[in-house]
Amino acid sequence: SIPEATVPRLSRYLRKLQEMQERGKKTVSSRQLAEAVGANPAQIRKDLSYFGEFGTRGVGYDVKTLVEELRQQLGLNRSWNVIIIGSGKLGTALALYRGFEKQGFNLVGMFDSNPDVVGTDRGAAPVLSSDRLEQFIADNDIQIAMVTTPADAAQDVIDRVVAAGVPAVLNFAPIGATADQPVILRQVDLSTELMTLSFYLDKS
Amino acid sequence: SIPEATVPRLSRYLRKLQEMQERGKKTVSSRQLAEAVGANPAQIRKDLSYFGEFGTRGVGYDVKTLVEELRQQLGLNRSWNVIIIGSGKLGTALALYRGFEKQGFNLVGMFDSNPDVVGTDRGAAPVLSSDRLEQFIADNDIQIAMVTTPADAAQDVIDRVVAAGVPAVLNFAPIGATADQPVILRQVDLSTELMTLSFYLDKS
Ligand SMILES: NC(=O)c1ccc[n+]([C@@H]2O[C@H](COP(=O)([O-])OP(=O)(O)OC[C@H]3O[C@@H](n4cnc5c(N)ncnc54)[C@H](O)[C@@H]3O)[C@@H](O)[C@H]2O)c1
Ligand SMILES: NC(=O)c1ccc[n+]([C@@H]2O[C@H](COP(=O)([O-])OP(=O)(O)OC[C@H]3O[C@@H](n4cnc5c(N)ncnc54)[C@H](O)[C@@H]3O)[C@@H](O)[C@H]2O)c1
Repeated sequence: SIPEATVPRLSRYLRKLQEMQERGKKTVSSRQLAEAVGANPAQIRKDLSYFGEFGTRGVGYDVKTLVEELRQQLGLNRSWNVIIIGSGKLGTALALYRGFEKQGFNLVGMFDSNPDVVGTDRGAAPVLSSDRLEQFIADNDIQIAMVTTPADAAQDVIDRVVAAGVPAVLNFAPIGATADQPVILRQVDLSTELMTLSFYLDKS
Repeated sequence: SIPEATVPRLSRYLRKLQEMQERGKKTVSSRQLAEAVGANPAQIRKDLSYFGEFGTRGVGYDVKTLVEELRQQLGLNRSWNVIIIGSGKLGTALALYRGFEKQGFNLVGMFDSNPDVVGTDRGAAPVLSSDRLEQFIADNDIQIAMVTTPADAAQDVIDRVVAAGVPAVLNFAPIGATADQPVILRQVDLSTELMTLSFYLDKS
């Protein structure tokens, strides 16, 4: 099975390879790719080895083949339906961002518990009441829920979308969120990012 | 030296320990803390061992002592000055978020290159022109720059703030940003987060 740390690296390799492809580059060595992403060549060879044999010794990797393989592995050859729960500052910034659609992540609904927010347009269709969450999930094929509610509401929202059948959650609320297997749960914690900076600042 | 993956975990331990402290819990075992954060007890003992001997066999850790130690290690006993470059959707959401100030991260300035944005209030003092970036950094003691510009402007902005003496950068633009040692550079890549979800969705 594939180490958890490998997967985020694949999308960094893909981004650089797509940039090379746009510039007309046909082949790339693991050393060149390593320099472009700021990784080491052995790590790249190991990460890619989980998916098959791609490079030819002395020639390197075929850029087009590798782009197609990574897109396939990252599930980018299909589109995924996304909902956002919590249509405040962060939820709205995410809804208005056009970068996700380009990769096949389609925002199909936004929810909020505040009656003043419900019905407003925050980037997708009008915001729906979070009371309608279960019905909306039952009526639509939702794969990803982004949770941008306050911390005290987040675990309850996660439990609700998981119980309603959403298989993957990206949580932005600063809690140690949990969800039972096989739900795919990832946490973006911006406070932790800042604390990681201050950890190293403190030591330097 | 401390493994890079350990540092973000420390802030997760701290968050749970502070919650326990608020509930009046005096001691905690590595097993109880592991359950609370969704980690394993051996990982916790190993992570904490980099900073000294804290627990007593059979009794566990003293919650208050551990909270103070982790706050110290994470550099949270002082405040840090933060600037945001790129005052669009994401930059504004970050500026309006009050959670960072509570941990000692003070937003002291916002910048943008668009004349229509300059002078507006996006959460901190009025947005300044990015032409004034170097002068502002020279006049103030800035430790952290958050970069929320479009991808094609981000590396140039990072190079400018680093040359002006800012020691740490948190980049949100989806590029493989680089900065010379000893600059502390971390990347938040929301597209990578979604692609990591789709990787696992594709496999399930
Ligand atoms: N804004 C940021 O840059 C930022 C940074 C770090 C972390 N966060 C985290 O992201 C989350 C959102 O932050 P924000 O700044 O957008 O907050 P916000 O207050 O602007 O938005 C939260 C929204 O969630 C809604 N809400 C509350 N309970 C709900 C529920 N049960 N169901 C549905 N909607 C509900 C509120 O009505 C509000 O519109 C918070 O947990 C915050 O800690 C935000
Ligand atoms: N909004 C999101 O949720 C989201 C999600 C993922 C990634 N991102 C990334 O975050 C960054 C910001 O996204 P956004 O949605 O806020 O974009 P945005 O267009 O709303 O904001 C970008 C701001 O940067 C300013 N700018 C451009 N060049 C600049 C320069 N050289 N110096 C200073 N300011 C400059 C623009 O005038 C604009 O106000 C982008 O790189 C985007 O890819 C955003």
